[in-house]
Amino acid sequence: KSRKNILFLVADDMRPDLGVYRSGDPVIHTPNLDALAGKSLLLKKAYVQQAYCSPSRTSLLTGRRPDTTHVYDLIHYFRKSGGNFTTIPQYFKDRGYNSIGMGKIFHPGQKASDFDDPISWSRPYFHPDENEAYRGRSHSWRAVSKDEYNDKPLPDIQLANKAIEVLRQVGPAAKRGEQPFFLAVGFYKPHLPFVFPEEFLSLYPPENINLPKNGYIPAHMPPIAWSKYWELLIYKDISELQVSGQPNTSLPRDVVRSLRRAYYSSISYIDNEVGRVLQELKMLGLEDNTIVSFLGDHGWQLGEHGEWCKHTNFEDALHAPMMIHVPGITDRGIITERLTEFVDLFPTLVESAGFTPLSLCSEVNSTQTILCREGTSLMPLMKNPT
Amino acid sequence: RKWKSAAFSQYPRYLNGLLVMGYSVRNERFRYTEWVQFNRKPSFKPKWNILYGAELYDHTTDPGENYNRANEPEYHDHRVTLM
Repeated sequence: KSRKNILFLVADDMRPDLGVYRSGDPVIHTPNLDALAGKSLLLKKAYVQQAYCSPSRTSLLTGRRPDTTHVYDLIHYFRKSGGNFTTIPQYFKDRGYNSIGMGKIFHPGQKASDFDDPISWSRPYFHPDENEAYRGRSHSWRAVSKDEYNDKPLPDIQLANKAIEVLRQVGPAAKRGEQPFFLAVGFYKPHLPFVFPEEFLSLYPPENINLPKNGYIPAHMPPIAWSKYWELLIYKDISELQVSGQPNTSLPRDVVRSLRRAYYSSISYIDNEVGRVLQELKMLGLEDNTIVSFLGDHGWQLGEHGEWCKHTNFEDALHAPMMIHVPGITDRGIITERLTEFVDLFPTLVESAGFTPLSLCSEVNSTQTILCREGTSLMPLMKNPT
Repeated sequence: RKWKSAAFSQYPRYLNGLLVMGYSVRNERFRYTEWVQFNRKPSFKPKWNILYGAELYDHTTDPGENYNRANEPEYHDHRVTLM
């Protein structure tokens, strides 16, 4: 019997401000992700294990918590610091899948992931051309004109194009039941700087952009809970404001509104690129035999508490979007508000693809165990979401 | 089977040359965090008795996490349970 394919979609720094979550203010325009959620298990209370890219990604991709991977920063690589753990793409590669990765799945770089953890993939990894014009530190956000991005394609547009190209290559063999694919597409936005096609700005007129309801630090907050949002302060347009990053010294209101507007526009831009990939999956007739997961690697603070970026344990930093479409099981859409964790994804994908459930890791020490889980399969929530 | 009743997260901070780990537990009602000293190598274990701060947010009345209740007497029993 042929296995189901897996399309594994990740967005960088995307908090659950999607239309289907109704959490944004204003409601965010994400028709493609809303449609995917409408035929998926939508996890409305999914929490990451650490609100930082590499620790969170390493955790969810290995199914282990940071205290097992020993990855708490962007420098350490789990195979050297924690153990030689099997990752999600590696698991499927080892079982005959054509495992293909592109964009930001593992945190990139030699130190963090030995350049995207080569053992996880069946073929060389793809990175789009990250044009310097789109990644400089002069501006925290920028709306790019059509002429400019047609001339110099934005990285996430390149990524969606590549994903479509790969689907066309591997789709026929998968459809014939010869070799299923595991295709991981890691979009770079809405991560700073918020760079997006200018047409998405029109979805969010300035007069519709509100300030956060909780603009000050929590009463009686211990100082150690605070992060000075250095990731935002490095941009010239922000550093010129002479803000310190200290508690209750947030940005001018017009800057807060502009950043929120740009972040929302970036989410809608990524939604559009995800939609192009999903449309191709449908056009190729692969939709009914492909599991699709989508997640943001952690949340993001958009001025709530006067805080920005991630790097905290506040709800806005730890709460992230996650949804899983399993053909034949979630087609009518299932919403759950039960508490779930990103370490739950690995065992869920294994089970939903029809493999033997993973064993629970030893509570004492699992560093020598190559394959086990610290999370729980979400499959029971597909049957009983309450 | 019974579904899990909590989600766990953590975040490290450096403070005067020491590593402090904020361990956070979220259940249906609360988010509770303890910032404790953390030994990196070789044990990778927290020292639960060396506390640098605690946060308790009641999401039924305060979804925006605006009031830290960790030291309020009426929340003492909830805090003990979450600890």
